[in-house]
Amino acid sequence: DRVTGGKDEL
Amino acid sequence: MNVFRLAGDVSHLVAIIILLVKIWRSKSCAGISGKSQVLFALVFTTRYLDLFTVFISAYNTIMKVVFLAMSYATVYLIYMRFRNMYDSENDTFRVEFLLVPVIGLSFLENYAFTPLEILWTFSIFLEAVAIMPQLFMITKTGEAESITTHYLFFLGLYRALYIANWVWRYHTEEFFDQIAVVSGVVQTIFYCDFFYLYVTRVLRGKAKMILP
Repeated sequence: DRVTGGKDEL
Repeated sequence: MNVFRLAGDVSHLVAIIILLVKIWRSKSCAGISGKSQVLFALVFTTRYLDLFTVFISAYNTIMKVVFLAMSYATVYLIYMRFRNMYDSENDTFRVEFLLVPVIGLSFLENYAFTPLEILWTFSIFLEAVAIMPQLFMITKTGEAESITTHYLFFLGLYRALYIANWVWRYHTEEFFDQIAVVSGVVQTIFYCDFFYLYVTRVLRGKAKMILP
């Protein structure tokens, strides 16, 4: 349930 | 991207700019906790390492670079450029009391036991407590210049808007980042006392916020 790899949130 | 997150990022950017411009124009960092600024630079450094590993969007990359650059510029101004104005006898919060638990917790509670993920988790937990030296300094001096309170207001508002963003994303895209949400709620709770004082004192036109 999370963006894998890079985080799309700052 | 949703309006809450965009507003949050803008609020965060405004906070950082307010502080940087204040220090630069007043040629002084009196009343500013250098320790908190170092902790924020550490937060950005450990959180944005994925700048080198993955490209998400131009906005994401640009904002990360801007936040990194401005936080290091602020630390530079405090500890190098205007170090003779740095209020070290009031900036006495023991940051090791923050770093040790945060490091321990990020090894215990994370999504993956990889360097990048543990550093990201560390940055999330650290950001929740990074403002403590600054809030401690204000209680110690008993006052804060109004520009410093505006800085703190936008800084606190940014993560409150992120909470709205997480509610929105949970209901619209089933997105839920437990570590970020729990830490973000704790972080925002730490500002509640300040928000009350900010609204009841600073917005009533007081030149500076004098603590009761």
